Amino acid sequence: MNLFRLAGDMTHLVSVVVLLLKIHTIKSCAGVSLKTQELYALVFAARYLDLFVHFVSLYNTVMKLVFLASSFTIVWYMRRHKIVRRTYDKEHDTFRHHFIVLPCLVLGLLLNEKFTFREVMWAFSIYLEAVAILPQLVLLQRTRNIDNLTAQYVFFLGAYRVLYIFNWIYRYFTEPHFVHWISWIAGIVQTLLYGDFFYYYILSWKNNVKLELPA
Amino acid sequence: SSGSNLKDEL
Repeated sequence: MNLFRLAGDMTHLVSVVVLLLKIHTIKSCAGVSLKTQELYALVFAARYLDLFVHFVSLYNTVMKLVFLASSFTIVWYMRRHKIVRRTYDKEHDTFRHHFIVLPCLVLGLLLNEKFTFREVMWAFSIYLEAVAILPQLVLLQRTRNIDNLTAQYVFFLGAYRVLYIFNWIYRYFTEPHFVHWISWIAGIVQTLLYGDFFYYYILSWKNNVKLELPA
Repeated sequence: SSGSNLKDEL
């Protein structure tokens, strides 16, 4: 495992910890999109189907369990927790996320590395992950007062995607036959979606003002 | 195989 990959996984982990910290300790999910969180829960459920079938390493197994458990925990908090759910900004979280699940499933059925259940689910999860951040980005645009933890959550999530691209470039030059169009194209699309956010995040950080995304 | 070595990513 190269340093980019490890750094990517760690920023992914940090993003989840930041979000859980906000939800668990502040008991608030203001500015957090439940739609995006539900999509991530679905992404991990579909991708990690191989958890008990295909063993890679202890590291992989533990990380998969962490991402599965944390995504479902966050959804549970936002839907069921007495205090947290009242802070959910339902009116502004209106992205119709169900409508992107079906196209991703169709794409997974059409474009996959092998036409087996697990491979189709894997491709589906890659396509879905690429667009899962959209409801969150839309909600941020509509949020007047983006708190630091929410902004940091999205920043770390975006950083994870950027680092994964560096990881692929590194692997491409160091491993023979390392070509993966499906995840590369989906990964690049996913990273580009953060472009706008990164621009305004860095701007707000440089000028030391609160983050605000233009609608 | 080229298909399986990416499955070591998360």
